[in-house]
Amino acid sequence: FPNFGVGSGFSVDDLGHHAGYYKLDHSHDARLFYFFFESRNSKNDPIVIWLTGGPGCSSELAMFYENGPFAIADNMTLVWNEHGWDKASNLLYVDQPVGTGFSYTSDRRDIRHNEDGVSNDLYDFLQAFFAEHPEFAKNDFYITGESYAGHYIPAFAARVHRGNKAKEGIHINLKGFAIGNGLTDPAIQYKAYTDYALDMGIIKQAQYNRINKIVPVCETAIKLCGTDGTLSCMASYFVCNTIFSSIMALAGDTNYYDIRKKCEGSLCYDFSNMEKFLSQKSVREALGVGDIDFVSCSPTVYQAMLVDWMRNLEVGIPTLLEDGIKLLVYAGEYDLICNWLGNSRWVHAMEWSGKKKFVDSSEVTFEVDGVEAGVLKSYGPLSFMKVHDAGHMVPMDQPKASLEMLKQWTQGKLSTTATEEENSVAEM
Amino acid sequence: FSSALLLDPRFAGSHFPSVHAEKLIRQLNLSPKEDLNVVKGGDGSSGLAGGKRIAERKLR
Repeated sequence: FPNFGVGSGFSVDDLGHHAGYYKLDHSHDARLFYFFFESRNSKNDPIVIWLTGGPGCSSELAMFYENGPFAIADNMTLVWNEHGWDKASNLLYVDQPVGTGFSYTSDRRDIRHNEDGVSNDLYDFLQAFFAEHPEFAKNDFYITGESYAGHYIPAFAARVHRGNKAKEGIHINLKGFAIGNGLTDPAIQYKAYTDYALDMGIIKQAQYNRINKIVPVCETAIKLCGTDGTLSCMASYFVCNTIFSSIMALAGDTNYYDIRKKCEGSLCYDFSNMEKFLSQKSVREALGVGDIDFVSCSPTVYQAMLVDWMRNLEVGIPTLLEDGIKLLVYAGEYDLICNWLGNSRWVHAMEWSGKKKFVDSSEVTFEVDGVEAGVLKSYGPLSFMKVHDAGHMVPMDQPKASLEMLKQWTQGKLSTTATEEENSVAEM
Repeated sequence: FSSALLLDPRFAGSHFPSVHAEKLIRQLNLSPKEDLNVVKGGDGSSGLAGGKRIAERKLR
């Protein structure tokens, strides 16, 4: 990258940073744009792919503002992110679904509407990527992401697992998947909104009782949506979002990504430097994107996923756990929109062979530099962590803790290094 | 049930995903010029040659 304040002992020559386009196999004329950052630690570190949510927001949002190798300074130079996830992994960012970020098409039929389309595209991409980088094909592989990626990630993990079993192409050494403040099981998570809002003092008991009257209608609508509904899924989107908008009508200017904060009018965060940086000619030339637009968040992609929104993506996870693929679900404690309570509930409700042992396991503290950074429950391949002092974007709010969490989780040390605390807190 | 719901005016307006998408963009102080990254006609500007499906470059 130009404008790059190197410092910290790296020569600019070979930072092991790559960017590229992949001509999407099963598409009319789509191309996916991606970044690949080799690990600052070791080439043998795991490959970690990060998927941004939205749906329809670009991966560059997380890359520059959460866990990427560098951040953008106000004078449009790049500075190292001391806690970038490329300190413990070879890090992949993909602008997806098609139409997001620098990924583009000339044919609107390439717009995806469900997780089959999204996960097939990502699987095809991985096959091409590992063909281009065979030296990394044997590395451990982890899928990570946030928010609406709570839908993408389980679908993508299941697609990779299916492809491995069917020997469809290059074997991908899938070891685990992690979901940060995600939306995975809407029925459980939408029901948790009022409980979380009441617990955190956003609404009062009378308001809780009134809004909760919508919950049964929402649950019914989601059941009708099921795994292949269309109109019913749209209807459940409208019904269930009435729960959330009713809460927000009472919450005023509270930032529902981090209830400790306020939004000024509609402005909650300022990520405009990213667009400014990526519009610079020198940067575009370095990336090889020419005059291809950059769509930071795509309203069209967002709306195209409407039918997908209320689908339950938890259903495919138990099979992966039974086959020993690890799952880490984590959530910043001050996020409302994908709050830790709703995520904890669907994780505890999952039907798998280790369910009872997981539910009965004790909460332990997750410490970083001797300070409690979160509360963790683990059994076998499944871990759930509530991260302290963080909202929707945990790597942005707690960079050190999130890097340490990634390190310990990928090294299989997450549950062993946490401090045992015999305070088995009953699940609320 | 579903079609009746979709035609119910109470669920119009602010519940539409287009409104939510635009709100998300304003919340992050973003201003994408386009709603979707769609180019006119298939162009090979992404540098793919010889049937290769990936064109990658090192960032220096």
